[in-house]
Amino acid sequence: MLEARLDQAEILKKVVDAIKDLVQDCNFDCNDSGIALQAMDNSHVALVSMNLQADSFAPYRCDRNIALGVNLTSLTKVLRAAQNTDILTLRALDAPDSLNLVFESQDKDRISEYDLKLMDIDQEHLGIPETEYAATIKMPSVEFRRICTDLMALSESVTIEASKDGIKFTCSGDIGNGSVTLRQHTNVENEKENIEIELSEPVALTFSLKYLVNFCKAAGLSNTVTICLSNEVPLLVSYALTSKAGSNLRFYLAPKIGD
Amino acid sequence: PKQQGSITSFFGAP
Repeated sequence: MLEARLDQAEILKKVVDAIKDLVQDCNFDCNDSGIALQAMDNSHVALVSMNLQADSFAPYRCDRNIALGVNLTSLTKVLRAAQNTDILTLRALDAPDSLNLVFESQDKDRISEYDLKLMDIDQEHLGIPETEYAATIKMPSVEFRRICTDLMALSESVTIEASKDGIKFTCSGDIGNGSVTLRQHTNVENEKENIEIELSEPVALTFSLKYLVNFCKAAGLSNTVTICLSNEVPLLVSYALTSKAGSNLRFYLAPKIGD
Repeated sequence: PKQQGSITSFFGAP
C-alpha cells in the first residue's frame, strides 16, 4: 500500500494547478523512491514531468509499484478543500479503485477525508535523454513569467538566443516587435534575485509563447526557475518543489523548426 | 515560417 504524508498541502495543490491546463488525465506513479508523473499535452508539443522524492514526505511508505490514474479536474475539486498549510496524507491500496486524501490543520483541530475515484490510464512513457545543455539560466520565476506574458502580447512565438552577451528573448508580431535581454546579475543582499547564466556554446531556438506562459503557472512553487537550452532539443523549464534535491516540476517544450 | 516540432520526435520510448 501507499501512505505518503506531506507537511504542506500547498505543494500538491500548486503542482496540480500548474499542470491541469496542459494535461487532463495522468498517472501518479508511486514506488519506494517516491511519486512521479509524466504526461504530454494533447498536441504532443509539451511534456510535464514531476518528481516528488520519498524524502519529501514524512512518513513515506510504498510497498509495491502503484499507478494512480487521476483526472486532474476532479483532483482539483478535492484539493480545493485543503488549506495550503494543511498536512496532507495520501493513501491507496496496492490495486486501488480510489485514492484516499486526508487534510489535517496544523493544530490538528480539523480533519477532512476524501476518496477520489481513480481511472485506468494507458499512458506512453517517454525516455528523456540525459542532456548537457549548451545554456543554463537560473533566474527569478516571476521575472521569467513577466517576460513571457509581455512578449505574448505581441507575438505567438519567441526566439531565445544565448550568447556571451546574455540571454535575448525576441518576438515580432503584427503591431511591432520587442526584445528583452538578461545579463548575469548577483544580488548580494537577496540571492533570490540573482540571474545566473552558464553557457558552453551559443544557442538560438524559437518556441510557442502560449506554452511558456502556461509553464509559468508554476511560478508560485519556487522563487527561482531554471531554463536549459541546446540547439535542436526541447527546452527544459524546471521548478524545485522542496529544498530536497531531486523533487521538481519540469516542463519540456519542443522547438519550432525549419524556416 | 517555422513549424511546431513534436516532443515525440525528440524523446522516444524509454
